[in-house]
Amino acid sequence: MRVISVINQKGGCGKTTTAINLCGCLSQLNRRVLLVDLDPQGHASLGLNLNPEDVRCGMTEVMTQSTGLEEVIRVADGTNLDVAPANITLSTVEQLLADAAGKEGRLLNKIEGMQRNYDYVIIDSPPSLGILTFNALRASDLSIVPIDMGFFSLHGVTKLIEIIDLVSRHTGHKVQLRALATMVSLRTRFTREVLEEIRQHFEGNVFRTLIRNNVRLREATSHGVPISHYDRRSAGANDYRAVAEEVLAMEVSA
Amino acid sequence: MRVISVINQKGGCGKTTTAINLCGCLSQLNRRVLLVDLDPQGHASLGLNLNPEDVRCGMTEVMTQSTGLEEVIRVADGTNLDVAPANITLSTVEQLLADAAGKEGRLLNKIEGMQRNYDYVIIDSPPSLGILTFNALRASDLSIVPIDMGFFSLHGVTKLIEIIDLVSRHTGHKVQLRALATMVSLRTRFTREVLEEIRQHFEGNVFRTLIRNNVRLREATSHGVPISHYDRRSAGANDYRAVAEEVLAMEVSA
Ligand SMILES: Nc1ncnc2c1ncn2[C@@H]1O[C@H](COP(=O)(O)OP(=O)(O)OP(=O)(O)O)[C@@H](O)[C@H]1O
Ligand SMILES: Nc1ncnc2c1ncn2[C@@H]1O[C@H](COP(=O)(O)OP(=O)(O)OP(=O)(O)O)[C@@H](O)[C@H]1O
Ligand SMILES: [Mg+2]
Ligand SMILES: [Mg+2]
Repeated sequence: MRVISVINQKGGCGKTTTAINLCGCLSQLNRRVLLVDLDPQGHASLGLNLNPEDVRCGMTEVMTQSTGLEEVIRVADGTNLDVAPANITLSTVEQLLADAAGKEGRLLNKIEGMQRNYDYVIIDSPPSLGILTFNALRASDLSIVPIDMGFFSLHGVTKLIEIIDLVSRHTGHKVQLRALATMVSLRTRFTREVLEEIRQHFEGNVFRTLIRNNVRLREATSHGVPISHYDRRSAGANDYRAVAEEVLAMEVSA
Repeated sequence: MRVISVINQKGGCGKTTTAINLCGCLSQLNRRVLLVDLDPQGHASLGLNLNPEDVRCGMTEVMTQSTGLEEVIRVADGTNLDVAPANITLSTVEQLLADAAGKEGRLLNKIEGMQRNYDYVIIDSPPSLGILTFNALRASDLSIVPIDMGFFSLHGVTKLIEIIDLVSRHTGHKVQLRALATMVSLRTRFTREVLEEIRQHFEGNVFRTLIRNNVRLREATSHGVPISHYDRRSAGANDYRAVAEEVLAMEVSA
């Protein structure tokens, strides 16, 4: 079972879109996939037609009580994806876990404690570097870092890499990082400069696939399904399918 | 003195870009402007060439100690904009103010306590609905809500409006709201549908100007200057200048 988190403290750089669509594409490639929504805004849940406001028992209970992951998992209709959904109460986890020992390892424990066996667990995280994101990092083998073609996104990446290094030296847990360029429109020179900087920062640990700007990706979320199920011939579906293939190829070399 | 906050809990919908460029354009129209950076990520400061890592005394001290706004204000070089900068320590404000009485009114008090007189104070806020955003709301006459053309941005807006209503009934402080459509590429039907929904949600309280997708806006931040100073003939500069004109026109009717 491989656990992959989608991480970037920058807002709106494509984390949720990546989490949802990587799940959709891996599931179409016959892998059993669980999406863990660790964002209080619950956008990954929402983008798979699970309204956070209807979530009575979700990731908040899993993170702060003895609730197991299996108890909160729902099936996203129209797909065979399993989702552990979130709602706004997840924003209280920071205070609730404030003095708890081993608070960065809660999610890892719950994932390891699962009876059910998935091929992939994909974790969506919020735009912040707090306890939720640390739990996502601590629980993963691989962290995908979506980076949009803007200055702020690039600037934050340096900070993110430092923190991940710090955490891995502190916990002995080495998480593999790989950058994913998102919302790319190749026609501008500025974009090519940003791509070049990403490749330098990540020393080549960058997905070959670039996620192009594609309105179908936005439409898919408004229909509550992954792009793979909304429009499999779109540029968005092709790009995320290529990312899923790269992720599968990493199994072999792992 | 008019205080304007830029608010939306959705990540990456153009808050910082709007805060910076509204300041730049108002300043070119000869108004004295102060930008208050209330985001721990410090992007508004960064986009005006003020590195958050060099901020020893900034908005954290203003929000949690007796430090006055004037003590932290810096001039953004290359412009005549004043900036009250932020750094990552601002993320501790939540805990530091947790049990303080009147904690949503800290920023309002500090703005009212300023000796200096500005025509406009523009507040950039983080992608969350916590104590920092509540302070921004409590301190403002007008809240601009940038909304990108995506499903999540639109969905969050309903929640935001509810919360603002709640806060205004609770505090008696009525803040005026106005939506600003951002990153618009008019060619898609999906965009037109989103624009229509925004107009309905805000009952017409929407800026007539649409901020078009324009790579020059991204380049300007990487050069640490507002678009008005980077490329005044670009679509980005024209659009934000039009927004500034609409804001000035609101003075007359206020
Ligand atoms: N490649 C793309 N082409 C077009 N639109 C996209 C693309 N990727 C993401 N979007 C849209 O951009 C917006 C931001 O993306 P998304 O919500 O996935 O980012 P995020 O990093 O999860 O944001 P947050 O920090 O708020 O959690 C969404 O409306 C999404 O539909
Ligand atoms: N109209 C536009 N055209 C092109 N790029 C834009 C436009 N508006 C914003 N951007 C870029 O999109 C990215 C996100 O914008 P910005 O950082 O202003 O959003 P934000 O709401 O402040 O994000 P956060 O929630 O992280 O604070 C930035 O890289 C910015 O340069
Ligand atoms: Mg998200
Ligand atoms: Mg911002």
